[in-house]
Amino acid sequence: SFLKNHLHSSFIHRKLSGREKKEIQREILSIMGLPGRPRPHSEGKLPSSAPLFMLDLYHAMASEDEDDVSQGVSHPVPSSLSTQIPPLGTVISEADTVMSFVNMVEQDQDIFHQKPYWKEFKFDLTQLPKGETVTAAEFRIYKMKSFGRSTNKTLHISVYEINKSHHKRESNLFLLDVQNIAAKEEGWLAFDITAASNRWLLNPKYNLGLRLYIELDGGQSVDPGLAGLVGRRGPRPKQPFLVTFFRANQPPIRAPR
Amino acid sequence: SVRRAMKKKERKTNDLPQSNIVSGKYDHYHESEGREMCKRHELYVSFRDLEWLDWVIAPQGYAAYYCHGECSFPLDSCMNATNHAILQSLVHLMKPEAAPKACCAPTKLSAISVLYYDNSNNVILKKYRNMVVKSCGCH
Repeated sequence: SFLKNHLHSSFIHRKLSGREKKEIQREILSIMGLPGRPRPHSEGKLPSSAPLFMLDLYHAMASEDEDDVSQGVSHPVPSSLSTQIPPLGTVISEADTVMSFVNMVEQDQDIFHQKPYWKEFKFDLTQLPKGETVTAAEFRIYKMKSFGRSTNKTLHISVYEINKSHHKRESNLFLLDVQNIAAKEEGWLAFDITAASNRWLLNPKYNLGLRLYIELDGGQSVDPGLAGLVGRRGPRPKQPFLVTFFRANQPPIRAPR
Repeated sequence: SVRRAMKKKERKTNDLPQSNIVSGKYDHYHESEGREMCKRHELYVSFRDLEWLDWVIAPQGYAAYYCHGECSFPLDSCMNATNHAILQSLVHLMKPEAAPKACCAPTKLSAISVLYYDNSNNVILKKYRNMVVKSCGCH
């Protein structure tokens, strides 16, 4: 219909032959730096990572591509993307690649266990773009209104990097970010985990995941489920994910045809 | 005097989008000789036609512009020509064996962003800088 409306009457549009299609596919994959076409699992078999969030980012980037021909210019960030990390607008503008990762593992120490309660997440960061460095990384988790007695209180949500896990004693943790939020609030929470993702890039074997704790003002532990945090079993568009912004070290080199 | 006249014409026309540019006197001169002047051509690449919509989320396709045509003296009023291209065209006119014609190439490029799934269902948004030809000219 796009072509029929004569919006771009000069576009060449004809049925490609099998050989032509293969040649074009090969050419585009080579430009994209992919060895072959990816084969994602169909919906339902495996959780996919934040396509709606990424689509918002795509629209922000695409409008920037249209507006600015020569240099990257910071543009206002769409409201759905605005977070606690201040320079995200610049980060988006300067990013060559943005990746959102599926949460592979989710472990809970909830109300059925001893206090303190916590929630663990793990992301596989081995499939990273070559020759690019991380400029920012965020762990994003959706919070609904809290249940129970803590509804009028302030929650202190801390995210830690798991440095070393031990079989029978507590893991070694490194504090990454803290957010203070009213229990009745609802929306996406974004935690800055740039430091951890840089360490994981250098040494993937140290990627033991993230651990999240919630406390009240008096230090009392709160179960993440009761605090309204949505986990892996929540609705698909509200599942937690990791988003990482990369910048290319050098412009890609293309072999002449 | 030729250069001054061309500069004047360039200033008038360079800001216009490609599709709004009306052919000038010299364009007809070239067309009448059966030669195609240097300009931007459009070719739409559809990811749907390539059967890639199972992994490419956006866009559904893109206009893969390219530059094609001749840079013959006098260089046409509607194109961006470098001073060197003007000089080279003159030298080519006088001594065709000594200097080739100026080259029809992109003068402005912009980025394109592609959103797609990888094998692990992670979502990747990649920006390819200097990919889309915005305008063509003689270099």
